Amino acid sequence: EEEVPEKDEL
Amino acid sequence: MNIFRLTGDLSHLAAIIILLLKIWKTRSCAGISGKSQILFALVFTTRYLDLLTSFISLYNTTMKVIYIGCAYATVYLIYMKFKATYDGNHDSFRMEFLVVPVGGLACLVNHDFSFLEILWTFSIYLESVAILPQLFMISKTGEAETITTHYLFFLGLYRALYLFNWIWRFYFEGFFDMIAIVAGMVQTILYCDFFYLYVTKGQGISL
Repeated sequence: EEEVPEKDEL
Repeated sequence: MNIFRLTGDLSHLAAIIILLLKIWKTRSCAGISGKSQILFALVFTTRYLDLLTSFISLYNTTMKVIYIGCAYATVYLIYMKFKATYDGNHDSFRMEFLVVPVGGLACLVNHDFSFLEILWTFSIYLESVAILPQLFMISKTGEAETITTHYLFFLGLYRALYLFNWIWRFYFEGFFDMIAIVAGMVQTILYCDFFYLYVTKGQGISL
């Protein structure tokens, strides 16, 4: 299961 | 947060404000592609739905609200308030030629097949090509107002700075998002031609 990069950017 | 990302966000904010003020002050959207602005509003809408589901920081939330607000205000000014000055004949790029392939690609190539993740991926891919109607319009009219070239400069610069931000984050944080990086490269490459003209000409530009 691929780890989803965090979405902390605009 | 790092200097590249902060200056990138400020450059993006500057571009959005420059455009909004230009249209508001001159009471005209001549030379501006309404289609690109619709696509940007769509990019922000599909990317910032997480405003409703998660809180990252005051900065993050504030900027997202400003971006969405300005994007819709710009579309409103172009298609409603100053509709008479909208140059529809030259703004003829077919948006569906961008939205449909990007939508399909977002369903095929993504990090996770979930609703919010597909929309986020769609917004990343769409943002990389959303400026095409504007660049196409300038190539058709053969010139652009100086203020419009400043808008495009800061808009192109923002994602170029984000590329450095991703290098920084990979090196210092091990953060890596292939989808954002590849789309960011495509987005920045689309501005290269314009950057060259902007730097060499400095004045009004003819693509």
